[in-house]
Amino acid sequence: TSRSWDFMGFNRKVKRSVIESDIIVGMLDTGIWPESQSFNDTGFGPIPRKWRGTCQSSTNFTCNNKIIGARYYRANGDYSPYDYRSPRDSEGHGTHTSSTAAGGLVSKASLYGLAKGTARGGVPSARIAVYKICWYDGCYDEDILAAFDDAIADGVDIISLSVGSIFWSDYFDDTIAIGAFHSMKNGILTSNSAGNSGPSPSSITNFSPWSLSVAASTIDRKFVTKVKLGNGVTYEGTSINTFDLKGKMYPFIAGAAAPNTSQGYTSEDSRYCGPGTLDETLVKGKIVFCDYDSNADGPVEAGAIGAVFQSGRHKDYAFAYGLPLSNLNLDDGRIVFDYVNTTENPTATIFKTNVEDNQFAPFVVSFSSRGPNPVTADILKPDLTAPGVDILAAWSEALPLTETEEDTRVVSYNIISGTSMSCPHATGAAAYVKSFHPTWSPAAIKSALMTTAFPMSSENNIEAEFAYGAGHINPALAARPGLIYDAGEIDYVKFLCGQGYSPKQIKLITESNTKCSEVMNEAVWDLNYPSFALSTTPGDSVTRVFHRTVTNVGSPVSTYKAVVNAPPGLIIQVQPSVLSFKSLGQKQSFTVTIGAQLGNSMVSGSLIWDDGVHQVRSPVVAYAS
Amino acid sequence: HGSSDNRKVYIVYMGSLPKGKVSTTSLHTSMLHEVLPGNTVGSDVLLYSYHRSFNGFAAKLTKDEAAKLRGKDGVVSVFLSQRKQLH
Repeated sequence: TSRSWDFMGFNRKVKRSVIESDIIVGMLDTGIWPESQSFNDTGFGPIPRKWRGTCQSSTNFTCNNKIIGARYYRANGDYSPYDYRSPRDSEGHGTHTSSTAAGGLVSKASLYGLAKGTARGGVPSARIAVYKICWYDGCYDEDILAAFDDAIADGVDIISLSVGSIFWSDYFDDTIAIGAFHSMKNGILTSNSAGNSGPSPSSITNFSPWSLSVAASTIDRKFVTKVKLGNGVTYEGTSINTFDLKGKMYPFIAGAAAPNTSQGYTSEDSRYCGPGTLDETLVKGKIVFCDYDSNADGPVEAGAIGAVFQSGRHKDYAFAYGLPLSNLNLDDGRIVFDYVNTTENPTATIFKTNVEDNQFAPFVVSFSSRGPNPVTADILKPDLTAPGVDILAAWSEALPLTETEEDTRVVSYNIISGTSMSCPHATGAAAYVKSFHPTWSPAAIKSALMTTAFPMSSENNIEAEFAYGAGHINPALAARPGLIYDAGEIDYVKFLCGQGYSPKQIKLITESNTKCSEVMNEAVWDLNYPSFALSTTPGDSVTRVFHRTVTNVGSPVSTYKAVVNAPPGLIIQVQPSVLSFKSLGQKQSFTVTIGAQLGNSMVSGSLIWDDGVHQVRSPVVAYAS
Repeated sequence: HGSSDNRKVYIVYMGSLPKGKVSTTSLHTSMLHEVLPGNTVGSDVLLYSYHRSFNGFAAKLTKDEAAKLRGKDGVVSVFLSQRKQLH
C-alpha cells in the first residue's frame, strides 16, 4: 500500500530480519494476479527448504520465487464464465490482500493518479503461498477447510483469511475457527478479518481466541469529490472519482423527475435511480440526483454523464463508480436537491477526487464489525485494528475497475475498503514479528501485536475496545514487546473445558487426556490472554480474579512495575505489582482483580507493565452484557 | 448449495489426525458406507477427505444421514456448509 505503513510509523527503512525471505505467508482468498509488479521475484533466492506445497501450474498460471505455491479449491458448484480454473484471481480481492501483506516495493503506484506512492506490503521479502477458495458466488466451507488442511501441512508461517460468515457459530461448528485451531496447534497464527457488519454490537463473526481478529480503521487521508452547482456553490462529497469532466457544467436533473413510465415506474421509484427506473431520453447527457446510494448501474444504464447521491452512508469510506459521482451527506444533499427542484435549467459539474488529510485518523470505520464476543463474553474481541479504509494495493487485470457493464477500465492498482484490507496489514505485521522471533508461538506473536498497539480513544468510537480491541497495530514496536502473554494448546484445552466441551470432544480435538474439573469453569478468566474482559448483567456489581503469566523477552535483567488506569466504576488490583526478571525467557505470574459496578454500560481501563523501556499494555473492559 | 436429491454439503469434523498409520480416507469412506443407502461413495458424495493436518471430511448428505454421523464415535461436529463472504 502507498500510505498505510508510513502512517503507522513503519517506514521503508525499518530494521529487517535476514530471514524475512524465509517467511511464507499463506493467503486464503480469491487467488492472485501473478504478473503484478508487486509479486516480481527479481532478487529472490531459491524457495525455502521447509516448503512442502505445490503450484498448480497451467497454461495461464505459473509461480515464481515470490509466489512459491498456488492451489485452487472448488469441490461443489459451477464455475462462472469469468472464473479462471486456476489460482489466477478473476476478482481482485486476493491480489489486493496478498500485496498488502507481502507485496514487493513498486514506485509510482496509483489509481489514475490517486493515492500515488510506493506500494509495498508489510514483509516485502517474504514468500506468498496462494490458496484460492473464493469464487464468483462466495467462499464455501468445504473449500476453506481443504485449504487450511493443505496450508498447515505445506509449511506456511502465517495464514491470512479475509472472509467470514454473516452469522456467528460455535467454535467447532465454524470452519475458520477449526482451521485456525489446527494452525495454532502447528505453530501457525491465523489472522482473520473481524467482518463488515458494524457498527451493531456483537456483529463480529471471526472471534476464536486462538486467532487474531482484526478491525478496520482509517488512515490520515480521505477522498473528497466536489460538486459545483450552476449557482457557483460547491459541496464536498465522498467517492473515488477518476473521471475528469474538466469543470464543464452539465444539465442537472433529479431522478424523481425522470421516471421510466414506459416500464411502469413512477417518480417514487426513479428518485432512487435503480436500474431501469430512469427515462433514458430525460437523463442522457445529464447529471442525475439520486435519493440513495447504489452501485450507480441505473444512471450509467440511462446514459447519465454523472450522478450525485445523497445518503447517510459512505461518510467514512469511498467507492469507485462507473461514471463521475459524488456521495453527499444528507444536509448538503437536501440543499442540492432544493437547487435542482427550484432552479430553471439547473446545472452542475463533478470534479476529479482530491486526496485530503483526515485529521481524525485513526478511527474504526463504521462498517467494521464490533464486539463483544458473541460466544465467550469474557474474551475481548476484536483484538486490534489496522488500516482498512481506502487502501491502494495491487489488483487483478482480469476485470474492469467497477462492476458497471460499460466500464472497460483495467487497472493494476485499486483502492478498496474492508476488514479484508485491515487483516493483511496485521498478517504482514505478524510475519514481521515472526521474522525476528521464528520460534514464537501464535499466542506470543498475537500478544506482541496487541500489547504494543497504539492506544486509541473512545472519542471517535463510542464502542471503544469493542471497536478497536487493544488499539492500532504498531509493527515496528511489535518486534520488541518486552513481555509476552504466551499460550499453547494445553491452555486452550482448559479454556474449552470451561466452555462446556466434553472431555470426549476435547480428546478428539486436541489429543489431550485432560480431565475437565469444575475449577475449569473459571478458565476463561485464566486463559493467558493479552487483554481483560469482564461481563455482568446490567445493574450488578461483579468482581473476578484473572491469573496471568508473562515471559521476559526484553532485557535479561529488568523490573517491571504495574501501572493501572482505572476510571470511576472500575477497580483493578494487581498482585504483585512489581515483577523482577533475571534472565530472558523467565516467566512471572500475577493476578489481576477486576471489580465493576455497572448500570447499562461499559467502562475501560488498562494495565501497563513498565520497565522504563517497554510499556506492555493490556486493555481492561467491564461491561453490562 | 447441494444437489437435486435433497443432499446438501455437510462438514464432518473429527478433530486431530489419528495416531499411527491410519488411512483416514478409508475411515471416512467406511463411515459414509455405514450411513448411506447402498454402497455408493463416489467423488460425487465425498467431496474432500481432510487428512493432512486434521481429521474430517466434506460430503453430500441428507439431513438423516448427517444426524446418524453426528452420533458416531470419533465425530466432534457435523454442520451444513455455509457460503462465506469476502470482507
